[in-house]
Amino acid sequence: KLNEKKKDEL
Amino acid sequence: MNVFRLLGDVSHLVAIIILFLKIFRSKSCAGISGKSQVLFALVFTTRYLDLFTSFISIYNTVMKVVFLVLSYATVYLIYLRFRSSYDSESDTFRVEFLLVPVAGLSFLENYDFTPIEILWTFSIYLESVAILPQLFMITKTGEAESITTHYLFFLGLYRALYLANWVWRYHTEGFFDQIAVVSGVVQTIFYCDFFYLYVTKVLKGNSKLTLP
Repeated sequence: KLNEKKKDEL
Repeated sequence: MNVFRLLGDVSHLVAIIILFLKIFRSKSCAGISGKSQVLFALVFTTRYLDLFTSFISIYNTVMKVVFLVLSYATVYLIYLRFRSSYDSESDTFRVEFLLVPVAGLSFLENYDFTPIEILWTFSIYLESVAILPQLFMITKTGEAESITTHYLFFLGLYRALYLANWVWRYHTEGFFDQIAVVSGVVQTIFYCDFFYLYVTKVLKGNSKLTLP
């Protein structure tokens, strides 16, 4: 599972 | 931000503007699948729920608002303003065959079982198939105006550029978003036969794309 990433993509 | 993602976002914006202007200026949505446009509005709605809760950058916020406004405005033009030109007999793709599997998969395969994350995952999976009603309509009518093919070209190009962006980000910052990458590959593959027709037919100067 991916770590909590900031969704900076559109 | 890298050049691939920036070009991808620009390509996406160009596609959405091309479509909106085509309908608005020709006062007709002939040959356009209203179902695909509804699906795209749903993609943006479920993906940009964090519009008011998390601020990334001015660019991010502005683009999200522009995509939301233009996609809903396009749906409005198709189903309300110019509905007499909407070709519902040709726009017959059963979207429930897309929505049900996509919704089911977003509950099964996601990064976090929370409403906002499941809705984001839903939007990613839905975007990869949202163009199918439009592609299906073109195969059904056997033709597409060249402006519509330019719309599809830039729309397909945008996610292909995002694939390059993910390769770049993986090598430069170790960033890897498996759900987005797999969906992006599937999404881009759906455009491949169109890209072939676009390059071999439309760019040769044909006034419109007619399928063999």
